[in-house]
Amino acid sequence: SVNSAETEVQSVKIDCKVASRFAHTVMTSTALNKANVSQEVFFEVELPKTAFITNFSMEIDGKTYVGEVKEKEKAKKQYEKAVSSGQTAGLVKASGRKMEKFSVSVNIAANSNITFTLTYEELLQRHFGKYEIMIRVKPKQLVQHFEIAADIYEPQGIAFLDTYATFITNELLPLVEKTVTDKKAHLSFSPTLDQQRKCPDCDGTLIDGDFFIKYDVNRVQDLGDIQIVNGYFVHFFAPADLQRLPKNVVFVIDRSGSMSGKKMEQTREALQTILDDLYEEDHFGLITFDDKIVEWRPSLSNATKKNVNAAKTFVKNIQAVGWTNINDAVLRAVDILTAAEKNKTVPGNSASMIILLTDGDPTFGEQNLDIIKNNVKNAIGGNMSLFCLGFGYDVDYNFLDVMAKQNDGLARRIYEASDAVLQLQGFYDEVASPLLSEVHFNYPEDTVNSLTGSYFKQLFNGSEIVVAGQLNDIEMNDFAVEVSAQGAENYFVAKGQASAQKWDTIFPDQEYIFGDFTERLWAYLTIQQLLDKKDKGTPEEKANATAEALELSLKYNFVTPLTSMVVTKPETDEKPEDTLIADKLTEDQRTGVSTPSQTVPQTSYSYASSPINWVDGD
Amino acid sequence: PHFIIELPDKNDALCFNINDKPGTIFNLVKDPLTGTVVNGQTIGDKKVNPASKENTYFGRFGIIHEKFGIRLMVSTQEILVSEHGKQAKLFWSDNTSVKGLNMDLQVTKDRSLTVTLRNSVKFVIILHKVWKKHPYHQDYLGFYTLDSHLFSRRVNGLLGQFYHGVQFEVSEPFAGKDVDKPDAFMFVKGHRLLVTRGWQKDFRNDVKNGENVPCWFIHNNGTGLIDGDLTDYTVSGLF
Repeated sequence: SVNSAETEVQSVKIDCKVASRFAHTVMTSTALNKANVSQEVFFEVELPKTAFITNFSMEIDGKTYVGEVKEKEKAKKQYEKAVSSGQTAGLVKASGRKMEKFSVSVNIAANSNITFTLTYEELLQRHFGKYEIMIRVKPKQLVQHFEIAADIYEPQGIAFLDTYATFITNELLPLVEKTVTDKKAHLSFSPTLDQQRKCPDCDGTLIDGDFFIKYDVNRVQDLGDIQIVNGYFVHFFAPADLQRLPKNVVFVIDRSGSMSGKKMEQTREALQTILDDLYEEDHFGLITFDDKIVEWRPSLSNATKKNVNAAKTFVKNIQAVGWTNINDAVLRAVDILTAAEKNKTVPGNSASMIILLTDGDPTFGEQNLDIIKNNVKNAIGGNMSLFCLGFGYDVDYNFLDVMAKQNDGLARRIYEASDAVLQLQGFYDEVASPLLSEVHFNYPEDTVNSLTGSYFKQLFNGSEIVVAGQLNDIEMNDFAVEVSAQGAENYFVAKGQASAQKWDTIFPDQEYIFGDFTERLWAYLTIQQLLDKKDKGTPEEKANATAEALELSLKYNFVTPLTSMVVTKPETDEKPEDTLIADKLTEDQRTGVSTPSQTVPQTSYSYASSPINWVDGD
Repeated sequence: PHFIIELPDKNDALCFNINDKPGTIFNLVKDPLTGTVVNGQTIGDKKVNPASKENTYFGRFGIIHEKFGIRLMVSTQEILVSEHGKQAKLFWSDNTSVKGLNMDLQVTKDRSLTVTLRNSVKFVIILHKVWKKHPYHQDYLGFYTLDSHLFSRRVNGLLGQFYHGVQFEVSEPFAGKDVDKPDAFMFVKGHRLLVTRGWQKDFRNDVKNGENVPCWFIHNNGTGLIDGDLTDYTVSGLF
């Protein structure tokens, strides 16, 4: 955006290329300063939290300034130098639930132009049976050439593809062009200046919001789809038509004082629906805790209508008061599940899980986070998975995240807002239908190396498991693959041969797409898994994982939590050369942003209905 | 000063006045487990209106958090903070935000101070500014606990003893001395007290007019509701 009418944004182009779920997005924007004096130009881009920035450049009057990815510590030294000389630094800030914002501003001389280019990459994840690409566009003014273009290449074939945008009106709808063939899709949206206008005589723009592309691929084979490109392979596994496994789930619900009011109310409401959604063959239990641990029943119950109704009555009466004893609550849940398995009161092929919902740090009983993690890990012993929901901003999310990952689960933040009930239900829906458990991927050891994770506790309906690796021989075109897992009716085993396809036949003229996409997908996935390992392993594993993740981040130019991108701004008459830093935010840093409960404490949800005792005058 | 005890579970509130000589220091909160203490010193009016009784208000608060080494002195003039011996002074005349390791302070100019002690307590002190030339009244302070759930069960003090709630029953109301305010009998802590339905003000959102909060008023300095008697809560110094 620009501050003055004499500077105009000439073009904004968002170009997204997806090959086998790996998305590579380039955002380019050009502005021209027509004034006789220098002007400040702002470039702000919101990108998904799950993406890594890979490139940034500014071209000013033919001279290009390119961002350089460096080890964070080294970049920090440069940054500190910049800060000590009075310049500002950080370029990336948290923005809402799904995005983070990259922003930079530059002074450009009279009658000169500037082109900003930002590139980021991400592996699209399958949720509820679809992949989603979200592009946030807020050009803030009319743009001479505005274009969103997306090309999707999926060798498995595209099952369906939908697009919509929060800003698309009936007038703009016909402008979204969509061409979908068997394995390829092309989308474009390029409104003219007049079509962008809010009204015929005004300068306001209609283009302000989120543009979504959602699609899925065809799934047929039990073995999944394996693609071999340039010495790398990727295995996508989400077989169709699998029967659901029965599950044993214990909900562990925090009812400490800080949950009182809205959070407790939303939890009760969400649980009513979640309990209703249990399948008859499932077994379940409920534990509520503050400084005391209260079980609904001492052992698991069948999810019959009668039991579900009884549980719903129990849930209706949960009241928030007291301190937070996470340790004993989770251990009690483990005991209940372990006893059920030992006594064979649950089916042998069932999947066991604990869903913990809490809004704060432990404040009662065992409070040392490392000891709690150890206790939970030792008690679970790989026999069940733990999912943690952190409600609001006062939780130590990192603690929940690590504890969940150590126990084959994952953590999710529940944002305090009117839709918290839907967030809770949505999370449950994702894990409500396990299809397989103990999923093992086997590839011949003498053929592949540098494998990403090849064991998964569960495969959930609507999701997908991705494994990638390198081939020992770049010329190799096929190898044997086996996937084994516990299925609903019997043991699931799929065997087959992976073979390289003829990309030039499948995508004539577009073979360049596959140049290094698979390799970068492998690198992205490996870094993500190493970053997880860095948090949850032994000290030695942590050190090795950190070193390896750093090496890959630098090699593939990814801005990850271990690297920073150093951006040099050109010198101007008023200022010497600036050094700025683009970082990848961690979850802890994201929570450092202002939240309602921090900036307006008097009206925050957390405290609104806690007992407020006071003393004052008339 | 007027004390208000909110009881969300009962959707009700209790209130009582404490009146003593200006200058008396009362203990409002004392938690031996977390080492948190809040004391308040009262002030009176500039001069007493011969037609009315003398009212007192809080003019200074002293707050200690032993574990964090924090001391906070809040008066109608200024805010003095010390953390592990390091001192700072804040003024009511500025919007200020201080984010510390264990304590966050936020001053909203001429209006309020929000204090958050990590994993401990959150409270707001309201500044009531009075016209400087007012013949009788002067500036005073209010103290509001926003989050007290992390205090231990052993917390006491004039406010602290109610942080974990209080059990009571109220009889059917009956006509009292004041036609607009019914009386009732309250059964609390083994006592049967005559209480009056009234209201007190919550000034957090509207510092000038406040918002009425209906409550059961306990007469005679809260006798019967508070543990012990008033002298049990008087202390010799702010810290």
